[in-house]
Amino acid sequence: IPAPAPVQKTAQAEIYLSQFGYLPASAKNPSSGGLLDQETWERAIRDFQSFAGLNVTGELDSETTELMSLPRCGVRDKIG
Amino acid sequence: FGSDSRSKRYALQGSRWKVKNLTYRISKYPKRLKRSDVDAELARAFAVWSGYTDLTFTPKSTNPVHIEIRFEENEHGDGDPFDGPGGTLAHAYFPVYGGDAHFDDAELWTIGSPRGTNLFQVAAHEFGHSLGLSHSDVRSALMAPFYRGFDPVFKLDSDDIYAIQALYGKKTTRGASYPTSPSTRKPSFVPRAEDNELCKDPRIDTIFNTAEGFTYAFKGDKYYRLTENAVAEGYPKLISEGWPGLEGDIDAAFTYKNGKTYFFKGTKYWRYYGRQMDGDYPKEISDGFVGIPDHIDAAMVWGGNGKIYFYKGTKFWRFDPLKRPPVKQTYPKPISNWEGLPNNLDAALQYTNGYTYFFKGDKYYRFNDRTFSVDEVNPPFPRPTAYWWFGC
Repeated sequence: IPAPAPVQKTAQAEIYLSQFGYLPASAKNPSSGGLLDQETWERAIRDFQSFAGLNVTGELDSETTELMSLPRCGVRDKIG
Repeated sequence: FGSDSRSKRYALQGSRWKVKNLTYRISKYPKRLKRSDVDAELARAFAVWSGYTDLTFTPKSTNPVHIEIRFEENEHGDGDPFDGPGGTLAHAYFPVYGGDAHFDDAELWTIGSPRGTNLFQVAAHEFGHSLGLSHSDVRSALMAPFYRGFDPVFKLDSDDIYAIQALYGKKTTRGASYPTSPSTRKPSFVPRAEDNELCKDPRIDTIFNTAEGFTYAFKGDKYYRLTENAVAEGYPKLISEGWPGLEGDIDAAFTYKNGKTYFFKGTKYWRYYGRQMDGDYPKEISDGFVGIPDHIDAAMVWGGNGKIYFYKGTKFWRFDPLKRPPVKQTYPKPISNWEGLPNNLDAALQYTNGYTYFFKGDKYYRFNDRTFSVDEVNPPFPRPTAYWWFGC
């Protein structure tokens, strides 16, 4: 498997966080213009960092984007 | 889950199967693995869960089944497309949504190897979803969402065990299951010693697993099936009845990842597929296993690299069927390389819990594949085989 390229852009992180249940599904397609307020965005990152056992910073830091690029199961972490 | 200070633990999706005897079907196989290998690995993956519950999993070749398994690429009809190598490896549906499991066939699925993506581990995880488990935030849990690389000494985390037993209760039945390591085996019944020859003399000729996940010990012309606690009831039986055409007093045996079991005695060897002889046997060891001596003491497939190891006297050989020559010039090597092991072994086994075990006389050793030495635990190894393996 090619070495995972860390998730660079916020857009990819948005797709990832909505794919795995941290953001509303609408965010999965950022081109739909689904605007996100800062609080929702930061909470989503905090939730993911907490679930994954990372330092909970609320920021898309390198440790977080690195983990987002690892191979994983496609089932959502947060289910309704 | 509670507040941010919540303790880490498993999560249940909210649905489960109302029945415990489930069926499954592999309706689309991966491109790069042999079907028989995939059958064996997925059976082992299901056995992870039946080892701790009364769930049973029966493979079928036709629908209807409870759990359908498919290896697909990209968009595959469920609106949740795969993404090529890396990224998402597989997904599965909770019981309320059908329980099916899909694997991304763009991945390099491997068996017993640190290369690629380990099929057994990912399948055991996905089948957890098929049974109603969601992701756990315990990083060491099988149900954690991230693939953590090949683990030759796979063991289910207690978090996973609590989760599956919260849904389906503890295991009450005996029989073929994903046994815990013998270090935690406790005989739940003690056969009358006079009934069990192995209690009087626990030395065995060989011990091996079959592709179905059963463990057998051979002694003289008889064989015993071992459960997770002891010798299964109704044994010993005659080897010649269990494996028609096979002699007694076998020196060594192992089941390779092709699902076939190989038996060795003196200068000869036999190959079986299940209980049927798989061709015109016996053949000379020098024919089929070039570079391996006659009259070996023990043999096994090591979980650390999937290669076959033979032991005789003070030496061992490594046999790799995929290489030419299959035995490098640098072999044999001294058994003392396997730190803590004695020479002149009787038997060796990679048990279905992933640990490697060696047997000599009335004792056995558990080998730590990570430290490459006999496990240093309490009570220490070697331990009495009769108590821990035969339920005496």
